[in-house]
Amino acid sequence: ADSTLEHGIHSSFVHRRLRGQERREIQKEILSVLGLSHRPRPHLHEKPTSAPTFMMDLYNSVNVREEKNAEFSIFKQFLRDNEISVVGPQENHFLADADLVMSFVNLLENDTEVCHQCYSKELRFNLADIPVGEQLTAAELRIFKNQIPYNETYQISVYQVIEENTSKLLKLDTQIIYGSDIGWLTFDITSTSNAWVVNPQYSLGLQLMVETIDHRRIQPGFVGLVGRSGPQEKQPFIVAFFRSETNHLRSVR
Amino acid sequence: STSGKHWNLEKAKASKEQGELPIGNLTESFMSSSSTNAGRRFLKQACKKHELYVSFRDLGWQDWIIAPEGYAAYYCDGECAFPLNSYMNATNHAIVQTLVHFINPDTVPKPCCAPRELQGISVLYFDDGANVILKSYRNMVVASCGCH
Repeated sequence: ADSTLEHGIHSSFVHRRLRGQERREIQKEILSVLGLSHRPRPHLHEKPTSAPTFMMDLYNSVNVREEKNAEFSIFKQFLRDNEISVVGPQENHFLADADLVMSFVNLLENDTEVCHQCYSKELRFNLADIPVGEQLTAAELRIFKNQIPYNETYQISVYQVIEENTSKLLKLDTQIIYGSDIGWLTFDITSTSNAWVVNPQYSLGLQLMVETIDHRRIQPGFVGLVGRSGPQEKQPFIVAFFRSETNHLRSVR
Repeated sequence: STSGKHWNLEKAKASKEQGELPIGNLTESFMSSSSTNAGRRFLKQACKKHELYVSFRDLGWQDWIIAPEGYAAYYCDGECAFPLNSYMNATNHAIVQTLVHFINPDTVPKPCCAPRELQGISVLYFDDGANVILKSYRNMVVASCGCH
């Protein structure tokens, strides 16, 4: 008590257990403060997966800065001025302007390890459950690449599927990689994600294609891209950054 | 104004001073405290920041809230009595409000002890679809209290 009084904080609570009804009421109130209509009940993997691990890194980066900066606006400026080591400079830039960050897990994948005739990797995400009043400012697909013994140059391209069961695709982003590269590759899919948020029915997925320098198509797994059959902590996912358009208003109860 | 609303405010304050628990005490099982001196809450004290910890863990939410385990929200409580200059962070209007209260104590209440500065927190949690959400919430933590 003395130490808290020294810091100008006074403590006057008596600790006691809440009854069931009281507890439920408090839970309801705190959920309302958090802007949630109900308590989420996620079905989780036993092992840590890639998206929560990445999001935890983001959280830690934000939290360290929040503790150092009393004012929220100062914290955001600090993020702009300083690169965070855990996440890349690009995520750092997006994070500085974001009020909400969401990760989306891959729901479907036509994996080349299963389909030996397939030269593209299909991924699908559900971006329908975005909270109301959030404006998407940036989105990136993150896919892990393992090292391979062939140190050649490859081009990876990400396409948006325009029509199902046809070859109608829209190129979104490309990257040049080397066989020796290892780590997370990021592809800008902001425009497509915005379209999916507005019209979820157009969310037909993404396709990933890999070519050699002489435009020979090869299987994505061959260059070390991790798919659905890979380890949980290296699964592909989307991370999207949002800015709140309006202040959060609690509903009247 | 001399509406009955002010009477209700005074009555509510009076009943609180007579021994009703502050609203925060309803929530104490998910808060931690370093003091157990129950008698203190009946003493008239200057407007101050008080300890109040919201524990997501004690609410049984550790299955969907990844971080933090909880946060120090604090709350403001205490009396805004004359002279207000001796109390922290009184607004100019609070001083005027105090004077009007002196002139008409039965109808005009004293200034209220309330947050003057608030800070945000970030919460990391799962939604129903096992997607992960990192959200910044503004105005969640009392940085300082004052008389308004």
